[in-house]
Amino acid sequence: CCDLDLYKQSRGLEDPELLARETVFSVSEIEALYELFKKISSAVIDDGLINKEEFQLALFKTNKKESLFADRVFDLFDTKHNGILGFEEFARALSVFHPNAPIDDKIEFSFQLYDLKQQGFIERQEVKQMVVATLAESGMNLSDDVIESIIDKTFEEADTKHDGKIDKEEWRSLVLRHPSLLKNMTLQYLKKWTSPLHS
Amino acid sequence: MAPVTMNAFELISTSQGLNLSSLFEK
Repeated sequence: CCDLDLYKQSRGLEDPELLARETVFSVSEIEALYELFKKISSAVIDDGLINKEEFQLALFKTNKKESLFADRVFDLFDTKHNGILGFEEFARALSVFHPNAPIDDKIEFSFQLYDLKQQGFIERQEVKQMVVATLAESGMNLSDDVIESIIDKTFEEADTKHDGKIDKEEWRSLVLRHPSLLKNMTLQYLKKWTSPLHS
Repeated sequence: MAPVTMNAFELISTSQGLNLSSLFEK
């Protein structure tokens, strides 16, 4: 009757000190994060775990929205691959988004995010799929020619090995040249939000 | 309107699904 995986997930805040040692968060930040986690994880089913619907609800404030990227982010957070997030998974993943997290972790996470098929490289077709999804989400309409030109230009710059794909090394060099591409990998908000001054 | 000179990843990074700060908003 029961999903055994549900019971393997740790529930509750068991060892904030350990989690603080293994992430960039302080113990009080972990505790503040746990309060947020409790709120998100009780939005649909109050089971101390975040499912995809609850994650989307917290992101978009509606569960009606379909988003390729919200799915990708959820799947990357879900390191146990069981379709639900325990607090540890949630805290470890968000740690990468902390302003003090190492840049290499942010580069790695963003690469995995865009490597839709998890092949170890980002291919042109994946970039097109993501551009089209982004445009559709925002209701922006661009002709296929314009989309192709944007992608051509991006590959001209990023694909320095000229093999039609962007590998991790090329990705790293691209984002180091254009730090704005990693802008959404840092939540300044996270630092402010978890500070004791936050009301 | 996205200019053709825009990097595709710049455009992608504007997606609402990648804006995790909204997790912290009520």
